[in-house]
Amino acid sequence: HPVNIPRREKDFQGMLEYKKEDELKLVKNLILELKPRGVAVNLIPGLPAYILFMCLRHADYVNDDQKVRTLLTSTINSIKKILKKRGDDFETVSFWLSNTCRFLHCLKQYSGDEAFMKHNTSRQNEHCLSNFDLAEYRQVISDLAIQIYQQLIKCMENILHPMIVSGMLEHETIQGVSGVKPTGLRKRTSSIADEGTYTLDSILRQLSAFHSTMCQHGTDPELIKQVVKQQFYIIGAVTLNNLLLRKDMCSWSKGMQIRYNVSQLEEWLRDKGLMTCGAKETLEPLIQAAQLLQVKKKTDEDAEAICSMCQALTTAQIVKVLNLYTPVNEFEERVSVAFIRTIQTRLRDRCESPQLLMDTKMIYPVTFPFNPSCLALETIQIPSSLQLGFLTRV
Amino acid sequence: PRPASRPRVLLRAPTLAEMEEMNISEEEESP
Repeated sequence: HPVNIPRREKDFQGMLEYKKEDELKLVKNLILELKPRGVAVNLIPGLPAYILFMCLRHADYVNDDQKVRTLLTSTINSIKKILKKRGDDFETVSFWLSNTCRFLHCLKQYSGDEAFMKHNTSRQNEHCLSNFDLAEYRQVISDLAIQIYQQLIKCMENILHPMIVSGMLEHETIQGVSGVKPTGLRKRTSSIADEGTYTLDSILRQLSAFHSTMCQHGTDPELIKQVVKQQFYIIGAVTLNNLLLRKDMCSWSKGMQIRYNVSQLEEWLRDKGLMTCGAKETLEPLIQAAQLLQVKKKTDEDAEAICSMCQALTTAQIVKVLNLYTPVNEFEERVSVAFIRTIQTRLRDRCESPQLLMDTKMIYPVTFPFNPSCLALETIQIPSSLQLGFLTRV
Repeated sequence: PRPASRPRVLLRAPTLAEMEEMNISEEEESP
């Protein structure tokens, strides 16, 4: 009778053997038909990446360069295909960004290159690629990761954008401050947002949802920081641009509301441990515009204070806010033309863009700092839900 | 174990754009 002797984990080499004719089935089950909210929700973070890498290791081990090439090409093309099909689904894009990055880290960690082996165990060093140097393919995977990152940013911006003006500018949460309309009439106060109106809370909840999903997918912490920085940039830029075009947004009370909203965003960063990711700094133009709405705007001393305070605003932006500034009552005057001329004279030597609006299409360049894994490849087991029974653990 | 003296063979790779073009032409060729 055949005896089924279970192999001890120390006997496994951390590779997955597969037949060439099963390659299509591999990418189909592992990439094209894998649903992040389906079976993938229970997988260890990065499992698809580890599985693909272990298959690659075996193709390398048997010295089959063609097999290595076709596996890499199929992997890359399949990821691109699924992102083309479901590129507007944040979870799908986030899932494949984190797996592509993990795959890239594996290619480095097990490349045999000493620079990437510093944190390896001796067992991990034994699992380095045997025959092939895949440095050029690492570049391709890195380029793919950049494309996916940009797609993720666009996906998030499409979700966030409709919330920003409403949540950051229009919805008023500070009771009593905006009791008087710019026209002098008293407004009806309400602590409840009208149905369909986005509030600051809507924005914070959405940021938390994005953050939670990325964490669940095992996205590199350094990458999460870059994503959050980009999110805050778009929030600040869209808010400021709207303020620069609307007279009804340029009042003392609006400045107060904006400063409160920014403080809530900072609180969110603190809560997530993201105070050093650079996100707060991207709000500086908006913060300074809000301060500009609240400071005195009469004397030469006021002009000097404004010029030194508004380092993150262009002259065009400062002048626009001053021109749009609307007093909330009859005791306050509009900003005088002479005062605005004083500001312009003081700032005439600045070397800056004459641009009024911030560039809402700007995406900060992304980097993928090397993040080796402590996971031992020989311990990885494949759940049956992935339907990869044709792979053999070696 | 792999002998340390044996260098790995560099596998040349197409760029991402070239892979995309190859993929498109393969899809066009297949029925």
